[in-house]
Amino acid sequence: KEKHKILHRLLQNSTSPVEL
Amino acid sequence: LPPPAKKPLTKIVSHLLVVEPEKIYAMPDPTMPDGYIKALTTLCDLADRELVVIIGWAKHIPGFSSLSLADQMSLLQSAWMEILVLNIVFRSLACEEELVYAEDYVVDEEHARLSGLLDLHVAILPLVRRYKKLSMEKEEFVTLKAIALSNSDSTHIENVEAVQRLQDSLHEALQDLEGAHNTEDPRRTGKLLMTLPLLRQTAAKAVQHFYSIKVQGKVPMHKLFLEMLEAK
Repeated sequence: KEKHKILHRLLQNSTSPVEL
Repeated sequence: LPPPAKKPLTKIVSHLLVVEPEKIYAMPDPTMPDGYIKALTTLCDLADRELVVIIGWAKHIPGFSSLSLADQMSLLQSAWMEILVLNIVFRSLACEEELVYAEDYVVDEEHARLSGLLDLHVAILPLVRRYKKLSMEKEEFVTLKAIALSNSDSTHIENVEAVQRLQDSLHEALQDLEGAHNTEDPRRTGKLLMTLPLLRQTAAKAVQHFYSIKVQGKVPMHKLFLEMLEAK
């Protein structure tokens, strides 16, 4: 995860999850 | 006689249409001399910005954000180039043998040859022809793109069942869409899904292309694009 920190950070920036 | 009224779209497809990202612009640097370096710098910068948009889009796919963060990362790391390529292909459907990398960056064969993009151009065009033959519609495109992400065959998935549920719901959405809108061809869902191997093959060529450019080190690349290339 350390190697992929931008992807990690962008995914964590929250928008409310959309449920199925 | 008026044509029969179309059934309403499934909730998932309607949602995917709403969250479809806005148009993207390449904005080539006017101060750079034309040629190979400028063309690739433009494309790498465009890809980096489009990746940010794709990550935001993925979070809006119903069910995606319920996956663990690690599984979200794994799916995106496997499928990002397929999504980038599918976006280019869909934008190019109205053109003749041209690729619409962005609204302001439409490349024909001659331009591709002059700017060192011919390999990429030749790799992507068969996919454009395939979807043209199918007359792929926007509803199908948004659903297929979400399917490509969920079906990325990453070997690092923690919760295989959860990813399977996501695939099933998107597959069902595509089937419902075709059931409601394309009743004249009962095999259309299959025909669309059968394009996915060519999409993967094309994306693999594109990754290879950009990886060689990264190794040569002559073209500046932003961090997210590099990070995703390295994940491959």
